[in-house]
Amino acid sequence: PDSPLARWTKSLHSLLGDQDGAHLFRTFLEREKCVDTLDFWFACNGFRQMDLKDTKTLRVAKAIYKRYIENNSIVAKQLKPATKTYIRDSIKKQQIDSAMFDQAQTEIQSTMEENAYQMFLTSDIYLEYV
Amino acid sequence: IDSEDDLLQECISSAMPKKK
Repeated sequence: PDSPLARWTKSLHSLLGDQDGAHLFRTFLEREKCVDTLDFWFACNGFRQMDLKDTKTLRVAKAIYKRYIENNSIVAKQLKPATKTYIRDSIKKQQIDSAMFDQAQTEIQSTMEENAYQMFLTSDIYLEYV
Repeated sequence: IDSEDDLLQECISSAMPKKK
């Protein structure tokens, strides 16, 4: 019951917390052309751990915004307009906060749980690995 | 000075699970 595979099917969180699981899921998403959603999810986690006093942190917030939210990418399409506005305004005012991407990450995570994660568990990529 | 892409990549990598 403690095998990695048992953990992968438990939840999306357990899958992403496992190196091989995250890697395989990434390969699957690359094929489905929505790997940006996973990279965004990890970027949010990485951002939360950054030091707010470090000038790098604002640059990373801007980079995340530019890469995933400002344009019409797959991440932007899955976010609520209010969530995008909130992040845009925070960056404009340079009001950087560790939790500024939390809501966006939650929205992306819910979509991943409902769609990509379920598809992954029945995909040939996963079944072949099993 | 690091490029934006490098900073973003570094941020993503820092959050990836490590081998136990």
